[in-house]
This record gives sequence, C-alpha cells and structure tokens, in this order.
Amino acid sequence: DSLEAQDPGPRPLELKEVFKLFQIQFNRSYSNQAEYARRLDIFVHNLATAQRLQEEELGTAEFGVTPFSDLTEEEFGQLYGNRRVARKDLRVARKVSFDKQEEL
Amino acid sequence: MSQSCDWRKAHIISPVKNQGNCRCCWAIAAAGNIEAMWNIRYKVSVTLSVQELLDCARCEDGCAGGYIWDAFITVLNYSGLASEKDYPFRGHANIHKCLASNYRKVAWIYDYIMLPRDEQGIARYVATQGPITVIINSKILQHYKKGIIKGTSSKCDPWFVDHYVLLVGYGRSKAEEEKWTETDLSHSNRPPRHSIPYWILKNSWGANWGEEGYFRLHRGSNTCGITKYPITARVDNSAKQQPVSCPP
Repeated sequence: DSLEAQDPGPRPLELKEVFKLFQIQFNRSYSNQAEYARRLDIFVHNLATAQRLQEEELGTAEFGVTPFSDLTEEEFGQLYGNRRVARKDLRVARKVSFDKQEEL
Repeated sequence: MSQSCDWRKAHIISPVKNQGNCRCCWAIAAAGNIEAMWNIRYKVSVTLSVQELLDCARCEDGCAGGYIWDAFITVLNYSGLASEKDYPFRGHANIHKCLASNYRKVAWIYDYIMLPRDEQGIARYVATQGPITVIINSKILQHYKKGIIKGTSSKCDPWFVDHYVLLVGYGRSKAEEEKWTETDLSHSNRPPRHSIPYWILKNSWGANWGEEGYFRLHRGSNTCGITKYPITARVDNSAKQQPVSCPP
C-alpha cells in the first residue's frame, strides 16, 4: 500500500512533444531552427495564457491548444482582428485628445 | 419570447466559411446574415459571393478589414449579390476589378438597421426575425476550444471590438455541461450555479475551429462587447415584418 510502490502512470507529455502534436494536427512547419524555437516559445507562452484563462473562467468554456497557438497576441490581432474597426470607444479617444490639448 | 432559439436547426444557415488570411469577417458575416434572412423569408437556400463584397466595396482592399454597413451598402449599390458558385472566394481582394455586373443576382436587400443595444431586445429580434450580425472583441477566441465564455471585462474588453460574426441563436446550458458537481460545491465557497444563458455565434475560421465553427458567449453581461453594434439587413420591404418562429 505504499505510495512509492505504486506505478506513477504515464508520464506527462513534454512541451516539445505537445508542440509536435500541434504541428501535426494543424499541419505547421517552420522555415528554420530559429523560427521553430521562436514558435515553440510562443506556443509555451500561449499554453500558460490558456491555463490562466481556464482558471479564471466563470462559464463553461475550455481553453487550450488551438490553430492559433503558435501566434503572438499581436500576430493574431493583425491576422484575424478587423483593424479598420478595432478601436477603443471614441469617447475615450476624444477625452484623451482633449486632455492633451489642455496640457498643451 | 421562447427560452431558446437555434436557427441552425431550421437548416437556413449556410456552411461555416474560412476567411483564411483575408480579414473579411465583415463581408462573411454580412453575406451570412442575408443568406439566412433570404432563406427564412423566401424559403430559398442561397450561398452568396463574399468575393463580390471584397472586390466591389467602397473602401479599398476588403481583406484589410471593413465595416458591416459597407457590405450592405455594396449590396444596395449593386442591386444584390451573385452566388458564391458564380463569383467564388479567392482569399484576396481584386481592387478596381469588381465583376458584379457579370453575374446574375440571387439575393438582394431593401435596407439594413441597427437594433437596440440590449440583450433582451436582441434575443427578441433573433427569435422572431432571424440571425443578425454583431461585432465583438476576438482576443479571447485565440485560445477557445469549446463551451460558454463568461470572461470578465479585463479578459475581454467590451469597448475594444474587432471581429464581426453572425448571431444565430441563444439558449441556456444544461446541467451536464456544468463543470461543478454537488460535491465540488459543498467543498468550496462558490455559490450554486444555475444554468448559464448563452448566445450562439457563427465564426468564419472554418468548421474545424471551436464548436464546429461556432462558439458561445455568456448572455446578459455584454460579454466581449456583443451589444456594441447589432446590425441586420432586411430582405422584405413590408413596413411591419411578419414574425417567424425559431426552432427552440
């Protein structure tokens, strides 16, 4: 009954293995080793972000590996966000502008 | 107003599209809105040309983003839209090469309207008229897999909206979808959770993303700014539109 005697079970996948599975699932390849390393870094960062979102989620949503997991937040915004309409509320922009004028 | 509504069950929603590297969510959402409204009103299934909206829109390069009203104004200016089959999607805009006059129009609109910015009103309109377009903050969707998103405004700023999608229905989560069991609740300080009200939204990132191309947002808390610009085309010129029934 000792815990030490118990089979530890399957070992968790290493991040590189998870990334490899991501590449296979979403058919991703990178032009060189430097780019691969950069995308792996971004992927790991995104996994942490997804985990944080999951912990703070108030609904039933699940966050994790998606087709966009190798993109930075900025790249995702540039590729999929509608830059022409993306903006803070105009009233905020106007207020900032007004405050700057006041300062001047 | 019914407790739930899902226009997908009426088979009036076209297959999920994939915008690829072209930022044309505005054109896809507008086309999806007209397709659904046309099908509800005239019982004719059409798949409309997103490419026509990209090539013929007033603003240059439709793949650099756009406004939903520009899509509707383009449909009004060209007296309708061609079918996707005749004028297929290529994933990039051909500026100054609008081919609208080359193809027969398969659907058209009379006007477009902005709905009141309250979620009760939006639900009532969707239930009695059909799917509408909304714009939301898409940031959180980068990591979304499935389920109902109920993020705080710090996670999904309702003032920063950047992605048009089609709102096709609403409902409430069933008990089995809840993450917390009775045992969990008795051991935590979390209040007992009732079923979660949600919106059903059709995205344009392909059917392999999210819940077969769709996702759900919490209903009743302006999640991700969903009430910012609820807009729909009208395909009927009658002053008082006859209500239709959405499948629960």
